[in-house]
Order: sequence, then structure tokens, then C-alpha cells
Amino acid sequence: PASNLGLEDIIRKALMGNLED
Amino acid sequence: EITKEQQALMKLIVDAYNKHQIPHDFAKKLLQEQYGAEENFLLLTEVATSQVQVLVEFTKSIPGFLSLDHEDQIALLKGSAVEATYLRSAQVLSKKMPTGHVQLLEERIRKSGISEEFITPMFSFYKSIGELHMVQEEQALLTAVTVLTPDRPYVKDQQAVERLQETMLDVLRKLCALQHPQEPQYFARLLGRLTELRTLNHYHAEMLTSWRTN
Repeated sequence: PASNLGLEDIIRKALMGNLED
Repeated sequence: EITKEQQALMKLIVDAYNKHQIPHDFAKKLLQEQYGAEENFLLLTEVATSQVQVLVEFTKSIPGFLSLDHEDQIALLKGSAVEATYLRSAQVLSKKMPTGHVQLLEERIRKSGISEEFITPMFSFYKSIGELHMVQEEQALLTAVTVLTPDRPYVKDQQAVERLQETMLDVLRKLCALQHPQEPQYFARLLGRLTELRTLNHYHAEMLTSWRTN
């Protein structure tokens, strides 16, 4: 679940553009 | 006087700010369904994740941001995510909404297991933002200023960040003077909210720890 994803992971993914991961 | 370049910059930032909002589904869920404390907690963490994604998308649109060192980009976003999220929430809560919506959102936050010692400064911040009656341009620029704070942990090229932040501050200062000619202290009041945000950021770390334990 998203709540288990760290802040940095969320930021890195969003910066790379793959939000759906 | 706001130059043409500054006007173009302002438009770009406001458009990006408005374009990137949390998905409608979340907003709907927040307002429609009744939940217990645990579901409220889970829903709020999902919304928080979504808000971070929205923040990243917005930040990518700030001219010059993507030219910064990649690790500095991450450091800036990591250092400002909590503050930018509080800022966005405060703006959402101070918008004109149909009767009962604000109360419902407030209830959801209050009944999510967050202890009262953190709830009080949070709502006091929301209130103080609401009292400013910011226009959209001011909200968007203030968020950009928050993200582009040069002294976040692990930022290597602070000067490059400072240059970008100065550009935003200059536009924001001029805009405040134009929007609030009767209130020469308005710009200073906005900057004061950033100090308040830093305190909230500190509370937030403690709050997460106690929340997880509970």
C-alpha cells in the first residue's frame, strides 16, 4: 500500500514520471 | 510594477498549481463516506501520498527547477513536502465550500488518532492562513517559495536554489503590494506563515512517531 512507501520513494517515482507504480 | 516576464512566470506557476490537484476520487471519498479512526488514518495517508505526487508535478513546472542538480531536487522536495502539504490543506479548508464540508473534513482529521497537542497548532495554522484571504497567485507563489528553500538538509548548491527562490519572492512581494495597497505589512505576514510552517514541520515528525505507535 501507498502508506508503506517512503517519502523519498514517492518523490523519486513522481520525478521520473511513473506515478502508476 | 510587475514586468511582462514576471507576469508570464506568475501565469505559468498559477496554471501549474491549478492543474495539479489531488484526484477527484479522493476528494469525493473524503467527503462522502463515514469511517472509523483506522479508516480515517489510512485515507489520510493515501491523501498525503497523493498530495506529495501533486507537489512534485507542480514543482517540475517551476521554471529552473529541473535544471537544478537531481539530488538537490529530491532534497528540496523531501525537505518541503510536509510544509507544502499543510499549506495546501490550509488553502483547501479556507476555500468556500458547500455547507458542512469543512466541518466534515475537520472531523475526519480530528478523529484519525492524532493527539490533541498536534491538532491544536495544526488548526491554528489553518485558521491563520484562512485569515489572509490569499488570491490564487499568492498561494501558488508561496508554495513555490516554500519548496525552493535553500537551507533544507542535504542541499548542495544552495546558491542556485536561492536564486530561484529570490525570483519567486520578488514577484510575490510586488503582487502583495498591488493586491493589498492598504496593507503594507501583508508580504511580511505571508513570510511569517512560513516560519509557522517550519514549526509545524517539527511537530509533524513527532506526530508521526506517536501516530505510528498508537
